[in-house]
Amino acid sequence: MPVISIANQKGGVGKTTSAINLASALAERGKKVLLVDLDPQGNATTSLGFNRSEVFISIYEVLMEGMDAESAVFPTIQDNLFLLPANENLPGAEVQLTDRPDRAYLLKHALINVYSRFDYILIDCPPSLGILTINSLTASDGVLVPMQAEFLALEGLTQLLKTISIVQENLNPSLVVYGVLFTMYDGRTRLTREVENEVRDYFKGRAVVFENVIPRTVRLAEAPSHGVPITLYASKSNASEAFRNLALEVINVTETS
Amino acid sequence: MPVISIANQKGGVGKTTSAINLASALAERGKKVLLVDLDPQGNATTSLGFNRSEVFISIYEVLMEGMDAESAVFPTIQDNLFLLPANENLPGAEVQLTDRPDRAYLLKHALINVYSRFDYILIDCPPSLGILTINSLTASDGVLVPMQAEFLALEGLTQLLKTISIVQENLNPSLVVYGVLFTMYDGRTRLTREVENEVRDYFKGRAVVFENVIPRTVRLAEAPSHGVPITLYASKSNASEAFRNLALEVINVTETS
Ligand SMILES: Nc1ncnc2c1ncn2[C@@H]1O[C@H](COP(=O)(O)OP(=O)(O)OP(=O)(O)O)[C@@H](O)[C@H]1O
Ligand SMILES: Nc1ncnc2c1ncn2[C@@H]1O[C@H](COP(=O)(O)OP(=O)(O)OP(=O)(O)O)[C@@H](O)[C@H]1O
Ligand SMILES: [Mg+2]
Ligand SMILES: [Mg+2]
Repeated sequence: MPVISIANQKGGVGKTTSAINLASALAERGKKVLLVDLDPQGNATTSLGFNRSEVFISIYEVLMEGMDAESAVFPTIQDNLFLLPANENLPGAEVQLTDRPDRAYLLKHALINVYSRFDYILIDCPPSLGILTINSLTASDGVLVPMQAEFLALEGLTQLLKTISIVQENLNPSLVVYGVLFTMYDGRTRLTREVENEVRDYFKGRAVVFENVIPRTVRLAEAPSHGVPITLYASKSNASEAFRNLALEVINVTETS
Repeated sequence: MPVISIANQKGGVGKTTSAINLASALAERGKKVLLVDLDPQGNATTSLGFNRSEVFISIYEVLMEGMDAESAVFPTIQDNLFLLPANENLPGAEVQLTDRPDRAYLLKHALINVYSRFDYILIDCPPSLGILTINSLTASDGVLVPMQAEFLALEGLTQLLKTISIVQENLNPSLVVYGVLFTMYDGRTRLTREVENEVRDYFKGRAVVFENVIPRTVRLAEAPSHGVPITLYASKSNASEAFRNLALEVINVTETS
């Protein structure tokens, strides 16, 4: 029952898009999947058709007020896909957590009550290495790192790997990197191919770089406004196929780790 | 002497790209410009050819250790363009600032020593509404909001405007919104045009939406790997022209506010 953080502090690299659509592709294969929205922006919540201001029991109340996670799990438009949403209180959590000694373990403890119900738990992280992302890494078995094949994305990778090893040493020794996923991929540009080669060389023998890449396609940017994953919005599209192939790779890498 | 925050908590919308290239376009017109890198990722610092691990006096030492800002101002490859860089200590600042009662005003106080040397100060913000972005808004005369014409970007706009009005009420009453800038603009997609129309309607009579948009072009993603702004990397490109036109609009809106 792998718990997977979808994390990268670089902004706008497709964390939310990867979390939603990988969760959906896994659900399509009959896996029972919980998606946790741990980003104060609440984009995963909105992209699955929920209205953040109408969610009264969310990840905030679970972490900060001790509500049972079970009561914050909602079914979504897709069978087998469930959401633990964010609401408008979550932006306040980071500051409120500073004084709590157990602050890094709150999510891990909260999810204990729901582990047995799901085959996969995916956690969408905010674009930062703050306490919310630390909670996610501490609660997870592995990390999936979405990244764009662009120069500035390389910069952030070393910072992220440094943070992951700090969490491994102090909070969660069994945490692994499941893999790096190329997103918004445009194979026509030289820049993309150069960065991709650099990343594949860098990780050779150290961590998986998924074979499948997610192509840049406006369909992925449109789906959130309809409140559905790509597999329902444009089921026969390249993007849906890419996430279905990714789901196979993820099943393989999580079941052999 | 306007101080401008380049801010939006939504990740990857082109904050750093806008900050660097607007600063460069203003410098090209003979304005003396200081770019402050307030993002722990340090992308503005890297994109101007600096190595973060070799910067010993940075915005971190200025904010946290009381170093004189003057000693952290570095010339760049372009005349009239100066950088106050970030280094690898900056990721620690957010947590370290929680206990300081004056934490929101540190940047405002630090910049007092350098105001008189520059015609413009631009501040590149991280993808969050945490204490670093609050420092930037408190130290600024106005905010420039880069945004993608995409659905998820709309979500974030209301959160950002809410934070700006909290800063106006409590920390900086004279703060204005200089304007919203469309980035990575692709006029061929229906989604882009729909979101653009929605934003222009929403802001009519309330705030400027810049006429000029920044087109999506790989040249902008390539320039950082060469450590130079677009105006030096590809001076005759559409992207350079777009930032030159933007500079004219910004001069106009800052000098009439
Ligand atoms: N493959 C793709 N093709 C086209 N657009 C995409 C693709 N993936 C994501 N997008 C769009 O790009 C924007 C950024 O993606 P997304 O919000 O998933 O990134 P993120 O890493 O979660 O951002 P943040 O750092 O703000 O949390 C969104 O508008 C999304 O719809
Ligand atoms: N107009 C554009 N066309 C093509 N690529 C662009 C454009 N603007 C920015 N980029 C690229 O998109 C990525 C995101 O841009 P950038 O880093 O400037 O955004 P940001 O808002 O500063 O991100 P963060 O939230 O992480 O600070 C970068 O790789 C950048 O090079
Ligand atoms: Mg996201
Ligand atoms: Mg940036």
